[in-house]
Amino acid sequence: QADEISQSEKDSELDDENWIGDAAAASDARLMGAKPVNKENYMDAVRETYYNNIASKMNKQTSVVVEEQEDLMNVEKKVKCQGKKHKKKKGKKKKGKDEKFSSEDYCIVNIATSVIPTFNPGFRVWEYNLTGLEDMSETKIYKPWNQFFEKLEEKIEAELEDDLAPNGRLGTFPLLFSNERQKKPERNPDKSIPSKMPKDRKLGPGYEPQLFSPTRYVQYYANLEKIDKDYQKALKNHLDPDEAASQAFKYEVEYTSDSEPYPMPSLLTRDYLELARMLSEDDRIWQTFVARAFSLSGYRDE
Amino acid sequence: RYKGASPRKLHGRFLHITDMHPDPYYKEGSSISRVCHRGKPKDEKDSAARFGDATAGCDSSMDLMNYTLKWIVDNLRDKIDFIVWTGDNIRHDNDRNVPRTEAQIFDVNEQVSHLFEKLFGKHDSIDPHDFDVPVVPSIGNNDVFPHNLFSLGPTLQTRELYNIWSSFIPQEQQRAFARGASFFVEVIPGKLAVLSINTLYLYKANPLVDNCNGKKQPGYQLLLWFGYILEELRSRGMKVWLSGHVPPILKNFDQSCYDKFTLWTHEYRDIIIGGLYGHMNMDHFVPVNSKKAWKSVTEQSLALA
Repeated sequence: QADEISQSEKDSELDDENWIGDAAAASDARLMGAKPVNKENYMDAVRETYYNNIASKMNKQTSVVVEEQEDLMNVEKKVKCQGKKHKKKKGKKKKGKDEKFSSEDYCIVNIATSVIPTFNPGFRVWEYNLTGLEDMSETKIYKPWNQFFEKLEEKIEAELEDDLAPNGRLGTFPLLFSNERQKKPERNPDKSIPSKMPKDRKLGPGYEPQLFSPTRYVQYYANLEKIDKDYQKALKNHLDPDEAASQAFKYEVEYTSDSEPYPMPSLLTRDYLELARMLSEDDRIWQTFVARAFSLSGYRDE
Repeated sequence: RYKGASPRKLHGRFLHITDMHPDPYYKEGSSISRVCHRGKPKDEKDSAARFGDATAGCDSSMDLMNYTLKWIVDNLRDKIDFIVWTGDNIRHDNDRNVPRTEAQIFDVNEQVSHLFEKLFGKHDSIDPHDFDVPVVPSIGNNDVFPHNLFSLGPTLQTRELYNIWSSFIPQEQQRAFARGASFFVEVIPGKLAVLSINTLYLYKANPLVDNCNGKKQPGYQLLLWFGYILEELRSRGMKVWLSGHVPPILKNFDQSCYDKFTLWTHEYRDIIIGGLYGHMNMDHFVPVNSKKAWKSVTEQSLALA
């Protein structure tokens, strides 16, 4: 039964991802060269699979919050009209499977433009928050890294040699004969799966503004067509080829993360999710996003 | 590593550069339809420009790489704190007349490495690990031979790669690197690290990757390393950027590797700032959902049970 459930779930997951897989098959066909194929299709798949999904979850969340607020206001009005003492009442809870949307559940994978001219060459300069670093000038002393790495090797070896307990489950067997038999087996015996983040840990720089939080980026690109024109022109002006190249070759700012039409206030996970929602809902913004994805090369699927 | 070194002035900026694919066979004025290696162009549009032609399908000319790095040195070197460099430092295997060899792949990687050392290293220091701008490279699927295939170390490839990157990799990580070709650099000592993750162990196009569940799987072993490193960085109060060549999305990773990798990034969200990847040549972002990953891992465990 578990197999069947797992298989059907897998199938539906695969359906979701098939489109993106097909669209990106072009990437595999392209492995032997750099000519872009079906990239617009791929970007559409990204929008469909990821951004639309986030937009729909965020919108659901918004409508639930609005409904809850309205319910609460109605209850308060009713209480006031009846002249009774104000009682705190919770808004109705939404029934159904919808889980609460939280930006904490997401991690952002940043995928970069290449230097190879699949489109125009490019790279990115990230800016991050340094405020508070000066207050951390006192560094605690930890054991040297070489000691850590010696231990690490032992730990990994031990973990890999523990063949009797492929998932740690058989490892609990001797407990039956010991006084510790009442102890619950470990919840995460597979060491390739992490334990849950301890509850007392605060969200890091990717989620809340703090030291090292990314704040902005500048995307640079080299407009190859323009560079070649300038280079040819400089050659015609009797410049030496290397001089002409030095004069013509330059990177320019393609855009910044805070530029129109979708300026991001910062680069926290919630900002990316908000951008995903905008990209899902606004075709004009989407067009700009795709043009930037292709480094303003004007690329279109054939 | 930084003992005795005066503290660097920080600017709050860093560079991410990827997929340079320099091609020593690139010839200006050759035919684009013959991968810019040879032949008379059919017309003006078919002629390979000195710095390349967008969307034409050729690799980078050596000039494109050299002038790019020169531009970075002239305009950014003094304004950035570190460089994340996510691989693919050699041409594609797209010309039957000149197939790539392992020696050639290492050779060009070595040349590019030397260039980074020369441009961003600290010239007055006797310590080769001392950089004005620390550089954190990671391995691309084109940097290995055969294409995409990379096995668990220690192997000749991991040893050769260590030799090429020895100035970028902290010495105490030599053995760990020999095993998994991953490492990290404290780009701001004691405060901020960049992890260079060998994503080829999670990449489904690597014929040696079946899943991340078996202990002999390279991905499983990579995740063990990943977990111990993250835990240690957390205990030291450090924050970390993840970096690697192949982006951790379902299209690229085996399902179990994708799920487990996503879980680690989620459960260490108190220290992980984000992830920087290359490989796909397009500027975009993908939000990955950890709840979905937890669900998938639980179901897989159920099925296994």
